[in-house]
Amino acid sequence: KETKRSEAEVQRMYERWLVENRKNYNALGEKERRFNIFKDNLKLIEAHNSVPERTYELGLTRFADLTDDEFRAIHLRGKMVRTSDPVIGDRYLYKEGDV
Amino acid sequence: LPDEVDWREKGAVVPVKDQGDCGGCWAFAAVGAVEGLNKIKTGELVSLSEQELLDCDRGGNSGNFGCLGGNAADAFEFIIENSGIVTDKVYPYTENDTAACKAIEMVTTRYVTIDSYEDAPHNDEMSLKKAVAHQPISVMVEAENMKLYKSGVFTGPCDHWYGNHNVVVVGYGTTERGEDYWIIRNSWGANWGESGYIKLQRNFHNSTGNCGVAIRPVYPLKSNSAFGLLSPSMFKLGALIIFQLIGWAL
Repeated sequence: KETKRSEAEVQRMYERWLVENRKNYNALGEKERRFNIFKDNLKLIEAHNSVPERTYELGLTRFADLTDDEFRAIHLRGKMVRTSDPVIGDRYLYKEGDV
Repeated sequence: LPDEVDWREKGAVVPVKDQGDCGGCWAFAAVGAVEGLNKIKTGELVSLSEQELLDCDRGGNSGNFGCLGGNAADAFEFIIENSGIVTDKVYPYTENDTAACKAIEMVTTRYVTIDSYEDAPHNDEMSLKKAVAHQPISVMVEAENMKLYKSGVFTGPCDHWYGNHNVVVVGYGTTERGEDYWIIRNSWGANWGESGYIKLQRNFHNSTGNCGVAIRPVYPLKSNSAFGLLSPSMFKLGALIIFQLIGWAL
């Protein structure tokens, strides 16, 4: 979905977001490239939030200038694989009637 | 089991931290669980050092790789083998893993120990609920679509079979509309989500839990007597004994 906001309005939102999140881009053309990603994320947010009865809301978090691939590569580094086999304790095993 | 639990209200959760552009979620999840357990067992809430794990828990047999990733279980293993973990103040966070491990003299520094760690029963949200009723629990979730989360009960979409982000479950509850949720402490700063937390759908139709939250929960264990040396509790105990001895001598 396209955002209903004007380009100028989105640009103002982006500038405000840059200040709030203390973002600086040094590379040539980086700010423009990030702006396009920001716009894509904004569209996603507006599309999600426009559906009534959603249980949760999306917003312009500090990751709003990242693509999904970039976000995954930088911030999602949890590894399921462990060096040893897990020991499963039964102290918290749920039994009917637990208090 | 209680209908709701929130370890923040019991003072067992330190303020939300920010891992920045370092993939050290595993260290934050491990440290968060140990901080909570330490508060429950000793009455003391101490902010502990993720940086020590990032710098020192790597290489050899460790499955952790600093900012390139890891898991909380291997971090617990390190804390046990290292005979404890030092505080944030002693070994502060730098958002990178380029420095060598600093040798902190454990005898003269405050630190916190754990005895062991184990998994809660896998793929069982009721057991996870029971575990969270006792202490904060480290879990792995699939967090790709949490990137832009702002508020409310997150229902996905996300993969239910594979986690890629380590976080700490610090409670659970139910909204007025009847939506059950886990209270999850993230490490993306207090400006993300609900002041750094996310409510994740609980009682999912799949045993894995939504976003895989129940696949493989893990928690540290600590006996009541396992105080860190030079902790205020130990100081108090030492002072009491000294005063008692002086009293007897007089």
